[in-house]
Amino acid sequence: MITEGFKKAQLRLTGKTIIQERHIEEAIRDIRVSLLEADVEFHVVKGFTERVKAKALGEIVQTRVSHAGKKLKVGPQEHFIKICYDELVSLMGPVDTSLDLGNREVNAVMMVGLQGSGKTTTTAKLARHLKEKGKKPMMVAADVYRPAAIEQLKVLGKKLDIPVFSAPAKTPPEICRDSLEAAQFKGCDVVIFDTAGRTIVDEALMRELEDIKTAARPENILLVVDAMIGQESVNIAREFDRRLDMTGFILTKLDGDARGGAALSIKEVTKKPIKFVGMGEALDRLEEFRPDGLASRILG
Amino acid sequence: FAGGTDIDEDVMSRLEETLVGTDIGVRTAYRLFEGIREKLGSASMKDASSVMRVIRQEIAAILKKRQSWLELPEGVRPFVIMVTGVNGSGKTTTIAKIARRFIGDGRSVIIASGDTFRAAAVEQLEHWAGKVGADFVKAHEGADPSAVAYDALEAAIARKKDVLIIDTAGRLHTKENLMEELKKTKRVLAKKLPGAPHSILLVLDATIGQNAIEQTRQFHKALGVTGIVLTKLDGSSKGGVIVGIADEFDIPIHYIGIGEGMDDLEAFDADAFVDALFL
Ligand SMILES: Nc1nc2c(ncn2[C@@H]2O[C@H](COP(=O)(O)OP(=O)(O)OP(=O)(O)O)[C@@H](O)[C@H]2O)c(=O)[nH]1
Ligand SMILES: Nc1nc2c(ncn2[C@@H]2O[C@H](COP(=O)(O)OP(=O)(O)OP(=O)(O)O)[C@@H](O)[C@H]2O)c(=O)[nH]1
Ligand SMILES: [Mg+2]
Ligand SMILES: [Mg+2]
Repeated sequence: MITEGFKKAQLRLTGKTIIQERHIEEAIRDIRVSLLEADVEFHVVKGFTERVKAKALGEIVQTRVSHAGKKLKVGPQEHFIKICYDELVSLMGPVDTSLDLGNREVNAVMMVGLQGSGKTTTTAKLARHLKEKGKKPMMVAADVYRPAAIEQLKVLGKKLDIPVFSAPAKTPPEICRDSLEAAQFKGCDVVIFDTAGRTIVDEALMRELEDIKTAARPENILLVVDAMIGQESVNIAREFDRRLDMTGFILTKLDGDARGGAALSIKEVTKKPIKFVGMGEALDRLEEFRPDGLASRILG
Repeated sequence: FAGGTDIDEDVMSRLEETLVGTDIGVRTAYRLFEGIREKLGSASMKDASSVMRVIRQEIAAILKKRQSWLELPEGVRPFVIMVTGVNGSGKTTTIAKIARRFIGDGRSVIIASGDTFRAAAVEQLEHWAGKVGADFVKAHEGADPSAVAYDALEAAIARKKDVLIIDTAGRLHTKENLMEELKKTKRVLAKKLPGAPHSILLVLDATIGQNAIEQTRQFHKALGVTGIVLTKLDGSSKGGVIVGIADEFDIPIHYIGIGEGMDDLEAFDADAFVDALFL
């Protein structure tokens, strides 16, 4: 668990008034193990620990931290934790949970990701969220492969009283393109494409996503990622980003006990913002992303 | 990894990078390094390829202990399989694949939709049952999963089916009430047919990192998992977390999932897995 490592690092520095380089080295090692165990990607961990080490060596002894104007003198261990926390928060910010929903009559959001990551559920959650904000969303069943995928979206649409567009005889690029017109006809102002899950090694399916983008020109392309994902998070995010130039990503299943190290990895490598987090199976369990929330989850 | 000066620092960090990258996990990687330290003299620990060769052997040995195919014992009918795992891991699709295998071997299979919660879960499984040629016990949305399991077992017995496979809704192991629901289903089955469920499968997604260990721990603690299926190995993830799982838990690894089609299932082979791990 990441929290264990951070506590261990903290304990190493407790009670010391003069921090030597080797104390920092040891504390950094604990943090490194912790971050790797939290599924932060190997090279992202390397970069993070190097930055923290450099800051720590420069600042740790006799430091003051100001809290709401009052200057407090803190021990090196609290200062070390603060350096880690600040570095995590700055890594995962700045906060940008906005969606581009302004410049066309019908704006589009395209949901992409690996199999089972939570795209269909998140499509419904996002539609509900937008409806609450006064938009008129329409969900688009662009997964023509998975058994009962269209049915799944229709059931969710019925539950939320949100229209679902489907045209199973057509190809996903055609379906997404045609949905824009259907939405306009129905008076909807935003469409959300629920695409099929796919792996990055499937050339044909990755190409299909590019074709959907070409055909429907979505303003927003969101990568939906399972918070428990492992070391491949970076390769996966990079590949989706390389092909589609995504506008942001969503981390799902954060209601579990996975530390969500993927959030750091993906953000660090793509620089794209985390827009939302999924916090449960229910359709109201979607929250706008807050870096301090995730940082303190990681720091414990 | 800092312990010994007998392994070259650079070799060490490169090996660690390779191992960690497969999701083996830093702690399991450390254990492997310590384990082979005795096997190799300090001289050969400086050479990356010989260290790697021994690590591969070590991993294969760990996995071979758990390599164990799901076989139907004589005289057990219906053989009851309960399929569990976290959300989206591949349970429903894996059931289709397993059913297809048994049907291909000449067995009669009945599938029950124990997921009465998620949108169109029943329809999804119903589609698969039709495709593979299995009987299907359909549940109403919102029906009690234990009641569905009970009815399915009754049907399996009445229709003299060889195998009953019960699908359950995905759930995170942190949700106590949902884990209790699984325990209740297990109890209900055991009461109806002593010995049932004969197999409790945990479906793990190979793209998941270290959380898979905790998933295994909690599902095993709650139910006594009798077999693991590792899915989505056709993706870019290596599923290395299974090594730590195999090392810690005495749970057979039956199958791997290598695609979305009903034939995309293979019996778990430790040597093939290790080869693919370091490709
Ligand atoms: N606990 C929890 N479960 C979630 C969350 N988001 C989705 N799920 C569940 O994860 C499973 C998969 O969700 P789907 O929406 O079907 O995933 P998908 O990406 O559309 O799957 P494919 O279309 O097959 O690629 C379902 O059981 C969902 O209920 C979340 O934030 N928390
Ligand atoms: N590439 C690949 N995809 C798989 C594999 N197994 C399952 N999937 C896909 O993963 C997604 C989720 O599969 P499901 O069978 O619905 O998973 P589940 O565990 O039943 O999901 P919930 O019931 O929602 O918890 C689907 O898109 C499947 O096609 C596999 O071995 N390889
Ligand atoms: Mg889907
Ligand atoms: Mg299912």
